[in-house]
Amino acid sequence: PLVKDHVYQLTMLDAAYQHLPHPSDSERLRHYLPRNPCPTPSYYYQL
Amino acid sequence: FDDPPGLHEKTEYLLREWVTMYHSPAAGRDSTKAFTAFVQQMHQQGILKTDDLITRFFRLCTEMCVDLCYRALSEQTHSPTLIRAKCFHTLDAFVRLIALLVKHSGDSANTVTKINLLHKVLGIVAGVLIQDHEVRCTEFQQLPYHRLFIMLFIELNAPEPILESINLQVLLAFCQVFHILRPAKAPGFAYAWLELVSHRVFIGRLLALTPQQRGWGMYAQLLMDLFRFLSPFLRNAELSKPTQLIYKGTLRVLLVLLHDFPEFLCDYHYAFCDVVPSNCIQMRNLILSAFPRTMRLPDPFTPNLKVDSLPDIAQQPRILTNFVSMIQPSSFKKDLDSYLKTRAPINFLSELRSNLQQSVEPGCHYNIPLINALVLYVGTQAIHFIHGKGQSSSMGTIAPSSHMDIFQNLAVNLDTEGRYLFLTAIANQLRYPNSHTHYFSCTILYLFAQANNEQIQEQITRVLLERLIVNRPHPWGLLITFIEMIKNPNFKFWNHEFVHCAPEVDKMLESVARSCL
Amino acid sequence: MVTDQFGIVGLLSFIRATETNQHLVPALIPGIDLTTLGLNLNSPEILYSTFQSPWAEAPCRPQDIDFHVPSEYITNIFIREKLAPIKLNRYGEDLLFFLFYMSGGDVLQLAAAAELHTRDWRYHKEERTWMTRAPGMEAVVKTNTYERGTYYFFDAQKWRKVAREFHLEYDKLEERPSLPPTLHHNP
Repeated sequence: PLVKDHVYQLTMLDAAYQHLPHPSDSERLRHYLPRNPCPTPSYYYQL
Repeated sequence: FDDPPGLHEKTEYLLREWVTMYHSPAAGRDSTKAFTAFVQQMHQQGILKTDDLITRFFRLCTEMCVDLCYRALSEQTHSPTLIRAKCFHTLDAFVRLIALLVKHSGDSANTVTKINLLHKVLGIVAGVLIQDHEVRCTEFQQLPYHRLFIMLFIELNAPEPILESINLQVLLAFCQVFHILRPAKAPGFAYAWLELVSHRVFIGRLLALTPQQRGWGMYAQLLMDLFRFLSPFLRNAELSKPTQLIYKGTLRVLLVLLHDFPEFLCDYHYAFCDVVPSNCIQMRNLILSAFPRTMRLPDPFTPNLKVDSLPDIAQQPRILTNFVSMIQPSSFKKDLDSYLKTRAPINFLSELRSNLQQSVEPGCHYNIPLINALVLYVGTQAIHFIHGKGQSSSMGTIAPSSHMDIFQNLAVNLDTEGRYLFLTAIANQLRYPNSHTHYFSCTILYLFAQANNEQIQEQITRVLLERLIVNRPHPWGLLITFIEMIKNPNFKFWNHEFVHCAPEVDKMLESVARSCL
Repeated sequence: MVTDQFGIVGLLSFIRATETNQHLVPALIPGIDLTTLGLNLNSPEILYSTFQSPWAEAPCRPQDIDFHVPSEYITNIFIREKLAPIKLNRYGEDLLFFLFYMSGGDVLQLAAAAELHTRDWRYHKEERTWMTRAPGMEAVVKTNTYERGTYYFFDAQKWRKVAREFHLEYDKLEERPSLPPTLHHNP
C-alpha cells in the first residue's frame, strides 16, 4: 500500500492530468499562424 | 508579509505600464527602448532602492500574473487558445522584463550581479508556486509557472555574447529550481516539470552544447528526481492513467537520450538503476542497452562468439556515481575491505545478510542501494585483483577468491527476495562489452554452475528471463550471458525441473532460445 | 521450486495476470513496443532538436520550433492587423500543397485540402496523394464505378506533378473535406 505522502502525490498528479500542458505553452505566441489542432483523416500526412 | 503600504498598488501600476510598453510598436528591438524608459519609472517609484523592495516587487508581479491566469482559466466561455493568448500576453511581457533586468543589472563584466538576480527571481517564482500548490491543492494550475520558466529559459539562452558568458550559471540556476520543484515536492506541477526538463532547448543546452559535459551531472540529478517520484507508483501492479502517461513520457525522454546521448546513459546507468524500481524491467533495459556510439557491438547471436577476445572487453567502463560512498556504515566497509584482503573477520559472511536488511524505504525489506553498491564494489575489486595478476575474467580466474566467497555466500544464505535483489544487482552490470559486463557475466554463470540448490539456479534464470521477455531493447551483455547459459552443456540448463514446470515457461524458454540460437 | 513471487512461478503468475488484466503495469510484461511512441529511433538525425513533448505522438513540425531570429522578423500584434487575412482561394497550388503537407493535424491542412478540392484536385485515400485530370486527356474507359486514363499526381517527394496512367476507382477518392465550425480566433 502507498504511504500517505505517495497517496497525496498521486491525488495531485490525477488533478494535473485534467489540464495537461499543451506544446504551444512552450512556444512563442504566433499572431499570424497560430497552431489550430484538429482531427485530420488518418490517410492524410501527419508529419 | 509586511509589504510597505502602497507597494501593491505601485507594482500593479508598473506591471500594467510595462505590459503596454512591451506590446507597443515603439518598444524597439527586443523592447530595449521600452526597457530604458521603464527602468526610469521603477527608479521614480523607488522600487530599485533596496534589495528587499526588488524582491517584493518580483513576488507581487508573479502573484499578479498568476491571479490573472487563474481568472482567465476560470472563464468557461473562452477556448483554450484564447485563454492562453490572454495569459501569455502578460506573462511574456513579464518574462522579457526579468530577462532585461538580468542582462543589464550591474555592469556587463559583473556576471555575479546578473546571476544573483536570476537566482532570486527563480526562487521567488518557485516560492509562489509551492505556496499556490499547497493552498489550492487539486485546483492548482501549472500554466503560468510553466510559461514563465520555459520562456525565461529560452530568452536567457538566446545567442547573445552577454548571455553566452553566463550560460553555465544560468543552466545551473534552472537545474536548481527544477530540483526544488521536483515532482515529489510539487506533484501538481509534474507534467509541466517533465515538459520543461525534456524541452529541446533545455536538453540541447545541458547535454549537447555545454562544453566538457558539465551539464550531465545536473541533468542526471533531475532524471533521478523523476525516477524517485515514479518509483512507488510503478512498484504496484495497477497503473492509473495519469501515472501511465507520465511513465510513457519518461520512456520517450529516455529514448531520445538513448538515441542522441547514449554515453550519458552509460555514465549514469548505475545511479539510475539504483532508483528505477526493480520491476520496471523495460525502462531499466532501455538504460542498460546504451553503448558508446564509437563502439561496434558484435552480434550476440554469432555462433561461438569469443567474448574474451573482443577488443573492448577489458576496458573499464566510466561510472560517474560514487557508489563506494554508498557502502555504509563505515565499520561495515572496513570489515568488507578487510575480508576481501584477508578473509577476516570470519563472521563477516555470517553477518552479511543482516547488514543488508537495514532498509530505509517503507515497504522494502532490504537496503537495495547498499546491495547494488556492495555488488559493484566487490566486483570492481575482483576485476582489479584479476587484472593485477595479468589475467582476464573467466570461469577459471574469478574463483576461488574472497570476492567470490561473498557472492556465493549471498547466493546461498539470502532468502528468495534478497537473492532476487542480489542477482538483479549483478544483472544490472550486463551491458555493452566492457570489463564489468565480462566479469559479472562470468560470475552469474559461475553461481549457476556451482549452485548447491536448484532454487539458486531457478532465480538466476528468473532474473535473466524477465529481462528477455519484455519488448526491446535488450542489453548486449544480457543476451550473451543467457545464450551461454542455455547453449553450454556444462550448465545442463534444460535438465532442470523449473525449465519444464509449466507449458508457458517451456514455450517462453523455447522461443527465447530459438530467437537466441 | 521457489513458491513466492521471486521465482519462475512468480514470473509466470504475473504474465498470466497481465494477459487477463489490461490495467496491469505495461512497464513490466511485455512492456511497450517502443517503436510506437512516435520517435524515429532509426533516424540518422538527432531526435532532441525536434522533440515536441513527452506526451506528443510525433516530433515538432518545422513551424513549431522557435529559432532565435531578429525580433523584426517576428509578427508583432500591431503588424498582424495590417497583414492581409489568410485567404486560400488567392494562393497558387504550390502554396496550397505546402500548407497541406506542412500542417499535419491542423485545421490549415483541412482548409488547404478543401481549396484543392475546389480546384478539381482529388485526394486518393489509398495512394495517399493528390490527383487531377491531365488537361485534354479524357478517360479512355469510363464506367459508373471506375475509369482509366492519364492523370496528374502530385509527388510530394519531388514536389511536382507527375503524369501517370491509372485505373481510378471513384470510391477511393475523398469527398470534399468539411472544415470544423470553430476556425481559429485570433486574439
